[in-house]
Amino acid sequence: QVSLEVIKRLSSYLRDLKTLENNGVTVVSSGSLAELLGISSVQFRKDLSYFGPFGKKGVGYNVCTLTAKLTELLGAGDCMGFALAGAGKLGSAIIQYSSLQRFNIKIMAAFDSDRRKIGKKIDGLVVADAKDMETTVRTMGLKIGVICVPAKAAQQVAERMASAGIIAVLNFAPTEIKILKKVHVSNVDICVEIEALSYFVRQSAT
Amino acid sequence: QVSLEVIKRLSSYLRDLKTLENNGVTVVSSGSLAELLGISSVQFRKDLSYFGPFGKKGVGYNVCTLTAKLTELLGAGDCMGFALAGAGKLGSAIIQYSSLQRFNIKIMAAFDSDRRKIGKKIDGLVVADAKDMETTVRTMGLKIGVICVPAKAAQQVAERMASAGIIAVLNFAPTEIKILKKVHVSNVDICVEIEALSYFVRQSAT
Ligand SMILES: NC(=O)c1ccc[n+]([C@@H]2O[C@H](COP(=O)([O-])OP(=O)(O)OC[C@H]3O[C@@H](n4cnc5c(N)ncnc54)[C@H](O)[C@@H]3O)[C@@H](O)[C@H]2O)c1
Ligand SMILES: NC(=O)c1ccc[n+]([C@@H]2O[C@H](COP(=O)([O-])OP(=O)(O)OC[C@H]3O[C@@H](n4cnc5c(N)ncnc54)[C@H](O)[C@@H]3O)[C@@H](O)[C@H]2O)c1
Repeated sequence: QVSLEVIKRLSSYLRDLKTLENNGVTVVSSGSLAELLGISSVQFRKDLSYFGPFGKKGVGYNVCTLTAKLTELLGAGDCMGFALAGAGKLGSAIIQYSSLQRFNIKIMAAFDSDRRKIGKKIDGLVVADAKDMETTVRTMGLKIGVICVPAKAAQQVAERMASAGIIAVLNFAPTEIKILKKVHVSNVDICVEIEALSYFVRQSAT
Repeated sequence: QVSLEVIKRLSSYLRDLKTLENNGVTVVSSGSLAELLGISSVQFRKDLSYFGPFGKKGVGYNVCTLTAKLTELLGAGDCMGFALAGAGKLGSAIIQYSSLQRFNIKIMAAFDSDRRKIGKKIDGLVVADAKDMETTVRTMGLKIGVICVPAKAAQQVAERMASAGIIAVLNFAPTEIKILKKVHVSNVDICVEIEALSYFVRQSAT
């Protein structure tokens, strides 16, 4: 059973591998690849081992092959749609950012409960009424939801998404979402990222 | 040499431990703690082992003690300030979010190059002119910078932050920042998070 953490790491390995490919690199040792990725080569080989034998000991990895295998593995070849609730500052930034389409995910619908935001067009996407979320999500068969509403609205929004068929949620609201076990909830907290950096700042000061 | 990944995990363990504490839990086994944290108990014990012997085999961990030790370890008792460049949609959302002060990090200054944003007040913080960033960062002795500017401006903003004394950067712009080895650069990409969820959606469909 692969953890979300491993998948996230593989996802960013893929992004770095594509950069190597674009720079014309054809073969890379696990040592230099690990250095590029900022992880130990042990960690890297362990992550890949979940999915099959990759690379040749002593020779390294063929960048093209590894990129193709990771793309297939992550299903990064097909595009997957998602719904977003809360077209506020964070939500709007995400809508615009995803339209850059650097990855194979695509925002298919965005919802808000604020009259002034419903009907607003952000990078070609029209913000819909939060009342229509279940119907739209079900009709489109969307399986991923992104929550960018205030903390007090998050729990209910998550439940409504789940009832409409969503099975994976990315939550930004600073609250714990309690939902059926079959729904994957991933929480993103920028403060955790900044706090992690503060640890290193203290270490370098000593 | 502890990796940023371990520190980030410890940071979110701390947040979950505080929740347990608030719910009156006093002792917890590594098994149930790991389940709560969504990781393997092997991973959990390994992460803690970097910093000392914690808990008693067979008994579990004293929540209060573990929380206190992690707080001390992460320096989560003191507050660390940071600067933010790019008070746009994402930047404004982050300024407001950090003012919730759920963690021991505090935004001390925000900068923008847009006339219409300079002087704007967001949750008590006045957006300053990007021209004054180096001087202000140096005067305040800030060590952490958050980059929320467009991709084409990110590299230069990072260099200016580094020249002003910043040694850890959290970058949101979709571009690789090339900087001196002594400056820690952490990249956050919401699309990587969503892509990771799409992997699980595919798995559950098969
Ligand atoms: N995790 C992080 O790192 C992080 C960073 C920044 C913000 N946040 C959080 O993200 C959320 C959004 O932040 P923001 O600054 O964009 O706030 P915002 O107020 O600008 O946006 C929230 C939007 O949600 C809408 N909304 C409220 N209830 C709704 C509902 N039931 N259905 C649909 N839409 C609804 C509002 O009308 C508004 O447009 C907040 O919970 C904030 O704390 C998290
Ligand atoms: N990593 C992610 O997951 C993620 C998610 C959303 C947005 N983004 C990225 O974050 C950045 C900000 O997104 P946004 O939607 O808030 O954009 P935005 O256009 O709303 O905000 C950008 C702000 O930066 C300011 N700016 C431009 N050049 C500057 C400079 N040299 N110094 C100081 N300020 C400057 C602009 O005036 C503007 O206010 C973009 O690069 C975007 O691609 C990343």
